[in-house]
Order: sequence, then C-alpha cells, then structure tokens
Amino acid sequence: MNVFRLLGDMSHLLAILILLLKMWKTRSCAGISGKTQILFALVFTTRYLDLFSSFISIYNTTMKLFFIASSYFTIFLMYSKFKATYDSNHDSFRMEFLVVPVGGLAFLVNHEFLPLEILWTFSIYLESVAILPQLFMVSKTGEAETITSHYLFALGSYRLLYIFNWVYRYYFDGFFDLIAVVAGCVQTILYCDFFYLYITKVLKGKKLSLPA
Amino acid sequence: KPWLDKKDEL
Repeated sequence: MNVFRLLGDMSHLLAILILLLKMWKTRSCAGISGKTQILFALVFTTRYLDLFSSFISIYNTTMKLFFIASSYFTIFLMYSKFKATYDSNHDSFRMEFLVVPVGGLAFLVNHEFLPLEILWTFSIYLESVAILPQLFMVSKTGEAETITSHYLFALGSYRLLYIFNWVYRYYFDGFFDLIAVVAGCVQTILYCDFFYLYITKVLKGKKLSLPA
Repeated sequence: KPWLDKKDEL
C-alpha cells in the first residue's frame, strides 16, 4: 500500500458517500445516471469474485464488501425507492454499446485466458468507460447539481491517484500491469473536460453548466 | 509475476 493508492481508495469511498448522501438528503436521484450505477455494480461484481478465495487484508476485504453493497444499494435507491425522481429520458446512453465491445476485448486482450482473469480484465475495461452514461446525461441536461459535480470530481480523482500509485509501484516495487494502467489512463482522460469545468466553475462558486 | 496471481488492488 502507498499514499497514492490510499488517497485513491479514500477518494473513491468519498465519491460513493457523497452520492448516497445526495440521494438520501434530497430524497432524489435527479441528474444521476442509473446506467452508470448499473455498470459500476457489474464492475465490482466481476472484479471481486476472488473475495472469498484469496484474502489480502482486512482493509481489502471490507472495502470490496462496501463497494459491492453500496453499488447495489444505490441501484435499489434509484430504481425503487426514489424511482419517481429518476430521469430516464436523459439517461439514454445505450449500455450495450459499452458492455459488448468491452466483453469482446476482454476475451482478446488479457494476461491469462482463465475465467477469473477474463472477468477481472472485463471489469477493468468496463470501469474505464462506465462513467460515459453519466457524462452523457450531464451534457444532455446541460448542467449538474453542485453536489453531483463533487461526486464526479472525487470519482475522477480516484483513478488519477491510482495512476500515481502505479508509477510509485513501478519504481519502488517493480510491479506493473499494462492492462490496468492503459484502462486507468483512458478512464482519467474521459474526465478531463469535466475536471476543467469543475476547477474553473464549481470551485469559483458557480454552477456546473456545459456550454449548450 | 506474483502480483497477477494475487490482485491486491481494489
């Protein structure tokens, strides 16, 4: 474990807590893409299948359990409890356009042609594009609530911090995983224009609004 | 590579 990975995990945890807080406080999931949340649940489900077969640490296990539980709880809130506030008209990104190509790529490009390894690879590739329905929804509505932009900033920062973690591990531990690094860079690049808007607008107290 | 066998990152 290194400081970048710990900060990254905390940023990821913060993002999830911000989202849950926003929905619980406002009793609404307006502006949130349910499709992105479904994709995240798929990411965690396919990545943490070794949850019971390989024990790394208490921290690792509890974080995995929390990520899986919170992702399904978020879906429950969006599609059941606060269903009336779910904006399905603007959440129109076709998930199959992401899942199918990513599924094919995971079969073709992976470290080992084994079920667990292919599912892990699928999860890594899927996570890198899972935010697209959410960014698409923000661009369609043309704006996002401030708390939603904080959620997106924390979420985007987590994988950016993981990139620093991979640099650190490369130089100090000699570990390197090309698949995780490439997917992590793609994932972070997708947030770039949002990061720009967040830093130039939200941090100046303005509302996040995309140029129409 | 030992790391690939044990995925220790979240």
